[in-house]
Amino acid sequence: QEPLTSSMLAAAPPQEQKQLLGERLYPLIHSMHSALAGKITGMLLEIDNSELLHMLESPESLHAKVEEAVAVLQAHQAK
Amino acid sequence: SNGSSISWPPEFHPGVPWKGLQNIDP
Repeated sequence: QEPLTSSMLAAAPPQEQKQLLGERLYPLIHSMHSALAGKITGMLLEIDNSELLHMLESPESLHAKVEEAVAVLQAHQAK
Repeated sequence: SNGSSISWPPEFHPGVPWKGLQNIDP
């Protein structure tokens, strides 16, 4: 699968852009938190597209955001 | 008393068109 680029994203409609990002993010997130992958991906898709692209290129950034999202999600579910 | 956040966050499923926050409104 070829890397997702900002120009590829820009060529797609806004809703499609999130879909493209989600399809790339999901497998990476699934490898970290298989049970929560769908919800974590949904949370991360609320982030700006440019930052999501950066996360796809930077595993460390993605990992940090995923851990952040898991903490938020667990706090939310504990309520 | 506040039930508005029960469905948060929207869940992403591969291969399923993403509706994101739009699907909160019926």
